[in-house]
Amino acid sequence: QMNFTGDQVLRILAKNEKQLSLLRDLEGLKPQKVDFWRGPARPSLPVDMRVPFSELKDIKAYLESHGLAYNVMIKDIQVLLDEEREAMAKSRR
Amino acid sequence: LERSTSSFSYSSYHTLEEIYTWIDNFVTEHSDIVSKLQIGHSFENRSILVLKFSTGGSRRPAIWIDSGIHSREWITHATGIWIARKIVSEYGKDRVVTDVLNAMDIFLEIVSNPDGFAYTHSMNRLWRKNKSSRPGIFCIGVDLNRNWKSGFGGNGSNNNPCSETYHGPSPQSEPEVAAVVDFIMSHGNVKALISIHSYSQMLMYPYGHSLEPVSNQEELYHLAKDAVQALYEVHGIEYIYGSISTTLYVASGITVDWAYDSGIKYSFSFELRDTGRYGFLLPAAQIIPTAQETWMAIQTIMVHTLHHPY
Repeated sequence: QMNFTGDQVLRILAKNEKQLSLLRDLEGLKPQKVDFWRGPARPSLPVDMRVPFSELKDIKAYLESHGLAYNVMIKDIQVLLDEEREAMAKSRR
Repeated sequence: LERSTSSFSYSSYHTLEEIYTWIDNFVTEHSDIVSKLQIGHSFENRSILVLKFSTGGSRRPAIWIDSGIHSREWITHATGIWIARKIVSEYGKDRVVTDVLNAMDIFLEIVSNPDGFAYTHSMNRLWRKNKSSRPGIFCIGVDLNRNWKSGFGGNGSNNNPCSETYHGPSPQSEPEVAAVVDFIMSHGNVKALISIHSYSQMLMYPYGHSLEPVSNQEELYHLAKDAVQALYEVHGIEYIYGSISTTLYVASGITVDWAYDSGIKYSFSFELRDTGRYGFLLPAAQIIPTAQETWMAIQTIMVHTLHHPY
């Protein structure tokens, strides 16, 4: 099983189309690093992006340097995955 | 392996093996109204199974429901399983379900992407695509919701095999998509198609590949509005609704566009809840409430289809 310890999901609220395209650029800048759970669609919709722990610093710096407001939607993915796995095991028992 | 569905937990997530065992038990226990069809094999040669709910007749008008085309969206498979049980438990009691099943068949494909789903349990919980591989291509998997013929390869899909929205080498190149296309086209009388995804709390209809409104846009808009209202009344979860390209983003090669272009006027795509903070990792405690609210929306669409034959 892949481990997602420290990976976070950031929820980003792009103010306009320009900021959305900055987010789309990320997929090219960091190929196979950022995983859009909710892709950049329109300014009225949030963008949710899973970021590996190793890329967090870079990505947050990129967002802040471009004035992209974000919050941490999931602080550590692996914690939720462990809870999910435990719930499945418990149910099976 | 479980010997009956009575000990199956509908409020938990399950592995592919558990779901396939449940399907066998479920069909055995409700053989008067449910049968299991194998419509093909996945890339890694797993069976692609469809539940058929029928009270008789032949080639009746039908409703197609699928879940799990994106494997990490576990809430969709769980919702599909719950809906299957709801249909058999309500037939003969609930007027809507009884009326629908006395006139139409329902086909339910709970695991549309079995290889990807198995992979989310074995290796990568956040895997989205199928598991196809081709000589000379470094990355694995095609986004099955970009591999349909309608608008194939257009905006909102990616030609890069490493992308999460890679559309594949050609339309219906993926066995998981080709199996459904062949089944629906050979059936020839499917009147509604509902494809269940997660997340972001939306109910959408074609088109995704273009901003051009479909011919019965007005009807679909009001039907989506009614369905979303029925969903909201269960647990107060708010959805937005509209055509895919104007509500979410342009996406090409998607299931509901292909269905609509194949003559299925009532084609919808659900993006189920995450209640704003769990994304694909919705806790199992939310399976039942999610399924309950989704069922009310699906019933709304089924009734409309029943009352508006074409």
